[in-house]
Amino acid sequence: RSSSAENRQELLDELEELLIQADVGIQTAGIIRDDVSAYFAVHPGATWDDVLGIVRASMVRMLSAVPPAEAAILPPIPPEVVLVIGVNGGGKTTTIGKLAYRHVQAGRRVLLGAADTFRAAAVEQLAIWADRVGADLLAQKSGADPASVAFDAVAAGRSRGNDVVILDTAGRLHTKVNLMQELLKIQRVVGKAHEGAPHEVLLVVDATMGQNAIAQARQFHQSLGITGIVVSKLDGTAKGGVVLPLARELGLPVRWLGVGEGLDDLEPFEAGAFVDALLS
Amino acid sequence: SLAAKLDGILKKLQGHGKLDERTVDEALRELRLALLEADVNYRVVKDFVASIRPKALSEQVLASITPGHQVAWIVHQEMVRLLGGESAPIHWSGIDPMVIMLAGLQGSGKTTTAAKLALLLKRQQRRVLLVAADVYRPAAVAQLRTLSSQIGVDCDGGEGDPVAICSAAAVRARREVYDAVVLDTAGRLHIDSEMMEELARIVAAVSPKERLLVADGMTGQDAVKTAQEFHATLSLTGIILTKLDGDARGGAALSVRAVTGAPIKFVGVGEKLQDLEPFHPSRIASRILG
Ligand SMILES: Nc1nc2c(ncn2[C@@H]2O[C@H](COP(=O)(O)OP(=O)(O)OP(=O)(O)O)[C@@H](O)[C@H]2O)c(=O)[nH]1
Ligand SMILES: Nc1nc2c(ncn2[C@@H]2O[C@H](COP(=O)(O)OP(=O)(O)OP(=O)(O)O)[C@@H](O)[C@H]2O)c(=O)[nH]1
Ligand SMILES: [Mg+2]
Ligand SMILES: [Mg+2]
Repeated sequence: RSSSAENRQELLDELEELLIQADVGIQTAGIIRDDVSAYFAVHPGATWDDVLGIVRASMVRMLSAVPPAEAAILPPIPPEVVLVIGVNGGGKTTTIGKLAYRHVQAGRRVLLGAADTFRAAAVEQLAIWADRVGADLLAQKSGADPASVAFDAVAAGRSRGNDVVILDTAGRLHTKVNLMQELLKIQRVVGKAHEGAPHEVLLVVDATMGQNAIAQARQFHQSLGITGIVVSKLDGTAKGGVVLPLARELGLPVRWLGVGEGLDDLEPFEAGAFVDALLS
Repeated sequence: SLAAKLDGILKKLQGHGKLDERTVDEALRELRLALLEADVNYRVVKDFVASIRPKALSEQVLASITPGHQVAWIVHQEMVRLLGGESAPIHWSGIDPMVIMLAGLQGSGKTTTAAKLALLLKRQQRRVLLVAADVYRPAAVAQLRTLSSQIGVDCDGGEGDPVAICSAAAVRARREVYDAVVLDTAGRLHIDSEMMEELARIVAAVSPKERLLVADGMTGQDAVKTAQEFHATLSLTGIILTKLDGDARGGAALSVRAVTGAPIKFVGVGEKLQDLEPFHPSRIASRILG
């Protein structure tokens, strides 16, 4: 059906509801709404499908505007070191298991560093994943200094000739200054163990997160420099729309999508497919 | 602050003598933005703002020297009312052990909260049995066992069928005269019908007096869908919101309360086992309104 002014307003309202409910936030919804209004000015008879086409293009553009990470351009001297961070319960440890599985399937030798020395059974959890996917594990006694574990894991990765070292860290809220300091220390000592490390700093963002994910990402990025985002739990009903403001405001690229609890449930990020799922 | 923003908009009303609906609607738009930014669900915001509108168009607002503060006060009051009174968190009754069941999405904080609750009850001189009914997540049982030994509380469970684990624990609790049983279940998606069916079977087997949704306080718009589904399956008696020790506004509180009608009983405010507080509606209202 083609739109009258009233229909167009209804359409814009429906669009706004769809976008807000996908957690893209008010600013991003407003930008997309403006794109659609501009389109309406030229095509007053636009249908809902036409509008979705404009919305899709607008979102893909936002996500693709992010420059690729340096790590993707310059392959590091092995081992490649990946530091995985994020707030509590987002899916870091599980994501590491999945990433390790991918690397092992590709014939790489992977070492996991159990640098979450704080949370109950965190090391045991990672150990089970290492065993499941065929990766090595480096851990110390519970309560050990996380930076010391991270250092040892990277040093061991170097001497043992691992291709990849992935470091698990404890979940932490970005507002806890001492915990952010701890993370900085981990990053610093890892650089001492292997020049240029960590080559990747991945922030795991739970798809169910609301607008606070932006504050989280901003703080983590400011402190450490994030090279990529993993959006987890996209097999639920949450859309993870917060990655749009993360791309727009912080220039952060999404690298991977977690779509389940199994070792195979990790997909490389592709803007078109992501936006299609968001709009479905 | 919101009050100051609303003041700026509503100051235009003053000296006009009659209420300008358009100006009030402009103020309500500002309120709507604040609530969406705070992660309150889109539809819940719509209903909430609609309920505020007649109150905002009242004589009392018009007569006020600071109409914006007046509206902000009305909004705060209404939100506190919606979030529910500060009722006694856990209802004790009867001689059978009180069975408390925790359920929710993956990673929301159930295992940690189970131990926090157990510590709270222990400090109230109750004998508590913690039950590790998550047989799926790697080292989930080890996690709860570690926490329970930290606080000196007995812990059952481990392998097998979660329903059987819970039943066995309930039997043991009755036989050995525990005051309370806290069931930690596996995180699950509300759209996973098999796993939701497992929850229903646990309820059928042990009739938990308290069926609590443990939800992440930083959740965005999706909070409504999750809460609705868990409520439909469990008929929730309460909600625990976790991870409110950060700077998330916590709009999920209003969303889950609005769609389930279940009272928010506790909030998690940290990773330590002491970090569980009773819910204070006024504090959360202030936080949501920024
Ligand atoms: N459905 C689903 N569940 C996931 C996904 N990723 C992780 N999970 C689950 O989320 C829960 C938390 O995952 P963890 O890997 O322990 O999260 P974490 O960030 O390491 O948690 P902390 O170390 O405690 O901060 C577990 O139950 C995982 O199985 C996903 O993509 N989909
Ligand atoms: N900062 C903070 N962290 C919390 C709070 N409650 C739980 N956590 C952390 O959140 C993470 C996940 O907690 P769990 O207890 O493992 O969550 P869960 O719901 O049992 O996870 P699954 O069993 O995988 O579904 C852990 O790192 C906890 O320490 C809280 O109130 N504040
Ligand atoms: Mg972890
Ligand atoms: Mg758990």
